[in-house]
Amino acid sequence: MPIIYALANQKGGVGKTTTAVNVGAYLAEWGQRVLVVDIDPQANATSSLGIDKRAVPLSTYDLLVRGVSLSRVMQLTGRVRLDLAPASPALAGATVELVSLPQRESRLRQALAVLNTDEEQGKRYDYVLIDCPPSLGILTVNGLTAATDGVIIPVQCEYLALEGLSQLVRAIELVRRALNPKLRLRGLVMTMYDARTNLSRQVVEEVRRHFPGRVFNTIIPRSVRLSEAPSYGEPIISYAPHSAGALAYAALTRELLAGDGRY
Amino acid sequence: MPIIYALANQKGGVGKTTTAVNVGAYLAEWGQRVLVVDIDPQANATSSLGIDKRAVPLSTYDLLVRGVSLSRVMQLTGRVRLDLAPASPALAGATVELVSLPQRESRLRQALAVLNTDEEQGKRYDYVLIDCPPSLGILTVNGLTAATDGVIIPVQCEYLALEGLSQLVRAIELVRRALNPKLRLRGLVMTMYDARTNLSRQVVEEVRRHFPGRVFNTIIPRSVRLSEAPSYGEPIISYAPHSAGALAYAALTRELLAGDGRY
Ligand SMILES: Nc1ncnc2c1ncn2[C@@H]1O[C@H](COP(=O)(O)OP(=O)(O)OP(=O)(O)O)[C@@H](O)[C@H]1O
Ligand SMILES: Nc1ncnc2c1ncn2[C@@H]1O[C@H](COP(=O)(O)OP(=O)(O)OP(=O)(O)O)[C@@H](O)[C@H]1O
Ligand SMILES: [Mg+2]
Ligand SMILES: [Mg+2]
Repeated sequence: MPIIYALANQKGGVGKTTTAVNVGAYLAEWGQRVLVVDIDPQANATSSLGIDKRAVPLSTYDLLVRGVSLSRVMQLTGRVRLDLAPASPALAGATVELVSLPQRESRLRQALAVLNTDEEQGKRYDYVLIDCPPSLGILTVNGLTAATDGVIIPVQCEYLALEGLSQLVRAIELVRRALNPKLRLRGLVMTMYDARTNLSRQVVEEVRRHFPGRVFNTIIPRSVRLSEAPSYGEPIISYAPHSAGALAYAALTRELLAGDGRY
Repeated sequence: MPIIYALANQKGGVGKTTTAVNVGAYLAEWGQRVLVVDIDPQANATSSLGIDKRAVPLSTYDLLVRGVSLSRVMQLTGRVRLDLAPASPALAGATVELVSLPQRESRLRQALAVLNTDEEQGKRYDYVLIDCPPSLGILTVNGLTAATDGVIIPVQCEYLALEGLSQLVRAIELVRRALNPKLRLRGLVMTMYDARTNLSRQVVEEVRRHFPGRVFNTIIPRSVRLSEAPSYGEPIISYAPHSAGALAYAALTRELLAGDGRY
């Protein structure tokens, strides 16, 4: 039974994709078998792992809307133990198409359920990381419903990123009650911390105050190497392994593994 | 007849809200009568102008879903000539509610149409700036359908921000053909430019190559004052008028006015 986390936050540009891709890459590097599931029509996780979203034969669109099996959608990424269920631009239309389908909120959970039952598939992954789009619509609800082990919330160290947290927490509560009783808050990850400004420090303090004990100790600094890596289709571990961004994601991954009892 | 622009980009965190609020504030300072319309459920433009989204009596939710008139929804912001049609968290539910309403894509255009007809209202605004959420869903489609003068696309100087532009341009094309024949690309604004990195320069060159003649000359630098200002509920013009961010938004606003023949 893999551990399944969703990376979600309706605030845009806070580091959901960067966290999914880079934690995924470190987990794989250290022996865990990882599947990244990209359900954002922008397909940023897909391109960050070097895959051309326009050339993808089957994507999470087919998984969600057409019920195609996961084994047909998933692809190798060229990194050992790191597979991807890619997104494609077709996913932008999925929002409207899903609304009229039965069990529309649980389509992803059903697609991933094969990982628990099928002996062959089931042995396959230790972790599944679901990268959600910046909204609380049907795609993110699918991500939250499928996340059997919880949601990881990246929080940018900016004032506007604070504003939406209570809305997000309410949405998570709704999904827990109506669709996924196991959904919990696995933790908040502070991202794009800029040590030169007071703002970053104040935001971290504020988030720690509101969510005592739920904020990962590791803070991800702002590091240009992290934003360059996707243009080479590589995670930070291979693009700039000694950069501040790489060291931070390595530390965060260790913290996650320790908390999951897998370290 | 006011000039109506939508600020749109499905990529999250690229500066849509920051551009709508700060261009709006400079336009108002220089004598234009401005209405900012916030149709993002996060209500960041609302809080950036010092208004508590939870205390708002009527919002763009009521405008879009219940057909309440604009004059009842709009509020003063405390800055002369700068009014706001605020968002509220209820807007998150509008996505589902709008789908079943007649003319669901044109609800905002109809609500703003009063600005052209009603003699009293019509004299009221010179500019309307619509701040869209980070998606290409029904709320953004409403914004693009209402934008009689075009769409302004903020583009963060990051690789991942490039990836989604072609998808956005296709969506704009669809809206132009099906819903708003006057929709044009007013221009792309490069934001969060970091002069210390090659990445920023490369992204600007790439965008200028793909969109010759459509990129505003003014480039908005990354400036921490811009991200601090919302926490005080103030635009940059009053929070830090001599900061690099303020000077850039002043220059951008002048460029916009000149292009609109209003300078
Ligand atoms: N710690 C960091 N330092 C510097 N740049 C970063 C960092 N984390 C992410 N970035 C860059 O910031 C931008 C936003 O990050 P990312 O795309 O991961 O956020 P997101 O929440 O997935 O965005 P969206 O809401 O659009 O899905 C990207 O260009 C990314 O490369
Ligand atoms: N030029 C800039 N320099 C520094 N920070 C900036 C700049 N422009 C915007 N910011 C900050 O970056 C974050 C993202 O900007 P903003 O919220 O305006 O983007 P957005 O596109 O409206 O986001 P969303 O997609 O969530 O609606 C905010 O915290 C904002 O304060
Ligand atoms: Mg993303
Ligand atoms: Mg915004």
